[in-house]
Amino acid sequence: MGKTIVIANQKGGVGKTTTTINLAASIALAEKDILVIDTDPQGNLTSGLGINRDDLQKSLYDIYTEKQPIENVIVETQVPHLYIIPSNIDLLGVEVELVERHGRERILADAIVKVKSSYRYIFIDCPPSLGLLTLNGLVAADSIIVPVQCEYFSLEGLGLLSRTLKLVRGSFNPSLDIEGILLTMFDPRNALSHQVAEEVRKFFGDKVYHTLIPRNVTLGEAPSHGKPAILYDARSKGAQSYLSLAKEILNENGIR
Amino acid sequence: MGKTIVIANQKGGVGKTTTTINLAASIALAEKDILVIDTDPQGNLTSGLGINRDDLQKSLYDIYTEKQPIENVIVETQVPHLYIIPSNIDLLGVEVELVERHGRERILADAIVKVKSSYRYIFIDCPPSLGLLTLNGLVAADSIIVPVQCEYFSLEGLGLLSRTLKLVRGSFNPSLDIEGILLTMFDPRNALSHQVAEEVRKFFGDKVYHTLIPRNVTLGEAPSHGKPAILYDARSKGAQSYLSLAKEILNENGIR
Ligand SMILES: Nc1ncnc2c1ncn2[C@@H]1O[C@H](COP(=O)(O)OP(=O)(O)OP(=O)(O)O)[C@@H](O)[C@H]1O
Ligand SMILES: Nc1ncnc2c1ncn2[C@@H]1O[C@H](COP(=O)(O)OP(=O)(O)OP(=O)(O)O)[C@@H](O)[C@H]1O
Ligand SMILES: [Mg+2]
Ligand SMILES: [Mg+2]
Repeated sequence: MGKTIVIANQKGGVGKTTTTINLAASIALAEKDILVIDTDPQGNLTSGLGINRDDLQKSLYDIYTEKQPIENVIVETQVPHLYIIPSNIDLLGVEVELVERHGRERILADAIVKVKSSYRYIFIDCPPSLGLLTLNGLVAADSIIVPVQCEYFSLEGLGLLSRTLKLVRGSFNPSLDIEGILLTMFDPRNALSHQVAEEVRKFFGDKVYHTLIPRNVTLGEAPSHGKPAILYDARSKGAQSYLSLAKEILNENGIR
Repeated sequence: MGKTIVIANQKGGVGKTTTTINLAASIALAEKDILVIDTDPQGNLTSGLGINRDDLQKSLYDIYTEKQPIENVIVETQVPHLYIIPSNIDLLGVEVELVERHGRERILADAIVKVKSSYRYIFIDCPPSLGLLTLNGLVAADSIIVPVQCEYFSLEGLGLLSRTLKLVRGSFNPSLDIEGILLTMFDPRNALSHQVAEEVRKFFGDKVYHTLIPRNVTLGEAPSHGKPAILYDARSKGAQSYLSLAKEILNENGIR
């Protein structure tokens, strides 16, 4: 119960949020209780699931400032079995506000402990940085999924990410595993896409998922309707690819 | 002389670095001396211009830590007239290291003053965040170019960016103008692309450049060869669109 998976990559726009939304929704639709946590002050996960950030009474920020216990901050989404700890803009201040606080990299980990047993999986979406918010995600997680866009800069960023994982294992979370590497926005007509996929497989071997997420219009449109792709257009390649990823992950984790 | 333009957007992967590389190269090829500054610890601008980050003796970090004057940190690129202050991974520590330092948001601005007159334009590439590194870029600049990817999340991020610009003008840099808004990765076959373009034009009016940057394989491939698109494949749509953007900007600034 409550396997906590962080979805992280310091490179921007590689599909962290899109993966969190659609992977979580796919598993939730298999009637398993899933919690997603939006640790990005930009709040794309929150709005991509149809939650109005301006109306938010409580958010992840209240957990960091110890104003609310985690149970009070979790809300339902329009997807049955899918719950969220939303983010709002106050999170922007957190990195600076907590610079002096002891144990500041463990705040999320300590909060999650209290609700871990209520969910099959907990997914943590991270901002494109290696600051305190992402660090909390890496420290709280059992394992990491790394979305890698099939582009040169994204490939280049893997060295830095690997070094960061080593550091985190060395100092804060020795049991942080790589759940898997997910190739995103794969374009089969594009030679560079194939080259990046090859390089990533050389480097990470069978940690790379067989499922490739193709570039698909549905994945870009669905968040503008506040829905995961599977509720917006279940037959789309985008929705189907994340369904297939969900099956791959559930099989690996021995859940059918 | 030395108009300083920051290229910023907290949303990841919208084309900040691609725009900095290709806009700067296009103007440099018109034989104007151009300086680009890589303020992203990820260093995509640096590697995209063919500079080996592991061999770097000096970088932007030395300016922040006051170990080197700005003149010592500027290096040539393989593009005639194009110079760079490179970034390396040490920049990751800067936000935390400088949290106590007085005037920490002005360090880049104060350094640039000494070399401003040597260049026609200075372009500052920012990381996908609103932290101290981006703030230094916003404070140092005369104006900002905002690349906006034709996708929903990128559109959504404009509200936050506008509020940030207001804050920066209010507290640090009253004369920060919007140089222009650049629609990137535009796909004419994609209804969402058109919707985002429309929304952006509603919001920003004639600040939006007429030049649209199309999705083009060349723009993704060129950095893997350490070159701007115009040296990699000058006839590509990608290279041509940034050439056209450069003309638009030079005309607006009264330079032919
Ligand atoms: N497979 C896909 N096909 C088409 N569009 C996609 C796909 N995956 C993601 N997108 C779109 O690309 C953009 C970037 O994706 P997303 O926001 O999920 O990346 P991210 O890594 O979370 O970005 P950030 O670093 O800013 O948090 C978004 O506008 C998203 O809707
Ligand atoms: N017009 C385009 N056509 C095709 N690919 C593009 C285009 N513009 C950018 N890219 C590619 O898309 C990815 C994201 O672009 P880029 O890195 O320039 O964005 P960024 O805003 O600087 O990202 P970050 O927020 O991580 O700094 C890169 O791999 C780049 O090569
Ligand atoms: Mg995201
Ligand atoms: Mg960049």
